Amino acid sequence: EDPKIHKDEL
Amino acid sequence: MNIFRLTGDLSHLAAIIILLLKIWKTRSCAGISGKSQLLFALVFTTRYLDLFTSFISLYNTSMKLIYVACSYATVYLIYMKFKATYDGNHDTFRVEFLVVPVGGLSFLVNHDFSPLEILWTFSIYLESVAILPQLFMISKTGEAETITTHYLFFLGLYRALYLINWIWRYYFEGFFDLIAVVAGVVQTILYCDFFYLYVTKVLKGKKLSLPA
Repeated sequence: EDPKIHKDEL
Repeated sequence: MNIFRLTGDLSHLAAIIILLLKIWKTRSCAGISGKSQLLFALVFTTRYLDLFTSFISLYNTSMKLIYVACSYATVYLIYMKFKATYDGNHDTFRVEFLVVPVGGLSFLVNHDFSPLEILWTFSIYLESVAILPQLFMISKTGEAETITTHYLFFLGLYRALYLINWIWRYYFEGFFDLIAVVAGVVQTILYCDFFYLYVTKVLKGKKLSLPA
């Protein structure tokens, strides 16, 4: 899982 | 980016702006929980530390900066500029009962045991309960100004729209973040009672007041 993936949400 | 996510973000922005304008125009923060606003400032600060480490889009960066700036402006207005109007006697929720368990949980249940990730998780958990001091204050005084209820409505609507966004993303992108979803469900549930009062009272032109 890319830990960055949820950071596109606010 | 789907329509639910976008309207969720805009709803969140509307809530923040409504609150700032209410305080600024009336020169008063009566009925507003400074503790909830402090918690939201802490939520944004701990969540958006990735502003320093990764760039996602101009939209993402600008919204994060706006949310952080507005949350600090709100705290400034409540605790500095209009401090005399702050209703501290009714804002008595013990925030350590939220921050300490949430802090512990973010260490135990997270995606990755790294400082940024733990702080992100902390912010997600904390956001889900950060409105409790405000709801507690309303239950104590038994009423809320109509403009304050509009603020709460948009703030609650934002996470509800995010829930639909996550269902959408699960089906069309295979995206699923259990931590965000569980916290988002908790957060939305906390607003349900308020949503009911908002629809049955405020939208019919009545002031929100609770039975004594």
